[in-house]
Amino acid sequence: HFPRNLKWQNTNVTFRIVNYTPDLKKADVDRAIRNAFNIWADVTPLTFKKLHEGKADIMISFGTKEHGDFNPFDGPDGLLAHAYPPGRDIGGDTHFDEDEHWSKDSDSYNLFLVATHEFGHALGLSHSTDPGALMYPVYSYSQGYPLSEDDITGIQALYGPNPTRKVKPKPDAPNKCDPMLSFDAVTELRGETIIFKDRFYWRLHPQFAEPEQTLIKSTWPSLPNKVDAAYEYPEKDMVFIFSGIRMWALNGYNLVEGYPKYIHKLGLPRTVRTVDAAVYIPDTGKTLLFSEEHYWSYDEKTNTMDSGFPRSIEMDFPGMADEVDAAVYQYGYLHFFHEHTQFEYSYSARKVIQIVRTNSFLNC
Amino acid sequence: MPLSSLEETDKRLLAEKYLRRFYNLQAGLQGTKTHRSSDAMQAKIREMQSFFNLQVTGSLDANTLELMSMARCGVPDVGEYN
Repeated sequence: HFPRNLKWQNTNVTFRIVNYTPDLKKADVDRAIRNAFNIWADVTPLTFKKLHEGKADIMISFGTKEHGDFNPFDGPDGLLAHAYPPGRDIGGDTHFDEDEHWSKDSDSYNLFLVATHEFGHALGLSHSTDPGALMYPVYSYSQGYPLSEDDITGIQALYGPNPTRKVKPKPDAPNKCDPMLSFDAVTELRGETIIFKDRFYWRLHPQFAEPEQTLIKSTWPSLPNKVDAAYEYPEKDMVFIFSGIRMWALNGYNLVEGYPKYIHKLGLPRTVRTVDAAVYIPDTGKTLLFSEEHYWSYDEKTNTMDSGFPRSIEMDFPGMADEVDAAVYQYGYLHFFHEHTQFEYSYSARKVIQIVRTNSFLNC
Repeated sequence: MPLSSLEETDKRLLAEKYLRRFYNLQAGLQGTKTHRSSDAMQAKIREMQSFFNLQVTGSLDANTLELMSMARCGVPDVGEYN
């Protein structure tokens, strides 16, 4: 919240759209603004009435550089918008930088998402430190319902809950040092390590002391919100991402055209609906694909599945759990993750050499 | 002292602008290379790193600079609202 917990004193808040961006149809701007207000109306007793003339509580406008409030914008990118907390005159007013390109989707800055964030300010919310919250200061695109538990707790602390409607907030961002932390997928990407968990990924760079947490959608808007498995095939500079029965390919941070493809194209039987973990072993040129209690071996050179598979994980990796959530090969060792446990497995000695907590991989 | 490279100057200017706007770094202090201005800048960098759950070093490391250059909302993150 802002200092002194600034808020509107009545629940009927008015707004007026003073001018429109030429980037979108007028109707699309109206819809984005109305939908943004509805997001807050759904979780509070607030109602929002549109005015067509005169002074409204929340005056909405598009402007560039210095646009009348001595709080200038900065041209393309950088600052996208700002809003003032509840109060008289400029209080509640919301300004969008017209030097940005506004869109209805993920092509450029999504007006609905930015408007919903700014209206959070206009209603009395300050910035959140939770990267999964809508009120986090940095822009990221995501689909679906935009509010997290943190956003809802914040707004309801000011206005109380909506007496009739119930909505399901997005879960908070996973905490890297949670002792019960598990991973969805782990892969290398050009010398970095990428760890997928829920809607987020951590990026571990050899020169960064701290892992960096980002929304998957923020970097790859067309990837699903949940990743099951991932592996890097460095010979082709490709990273493969699995979610359900589909797989995507990345070249660096860019998505490769022609994907998603069905995982069954790799030669997996149709009965396999998810790949739990995948890892490429450079010494053998094979990629191991894990699903439930079994694994398959895929030959990257011939692009065929090796015969004699599936085999039992428990039988071939003694000392391991019978299922794996994620796997990665580093410095001659296979790291298997299952729930909150990490198994460090020597591929040459064929045995587990260390068992530690999953979160130790994130320096916890 | 060696002169800082152009790239380093750019990074410092970016950081000063960012901290002035979002962390209330006082204008005027950072322009002169005094002990006090350097301390003020470091304290604000620490504040920003702490807000974003970065490693709190007080220095302009790659993570910090990357975050400073991301598209964002123009409302200050912490402190009294102006």
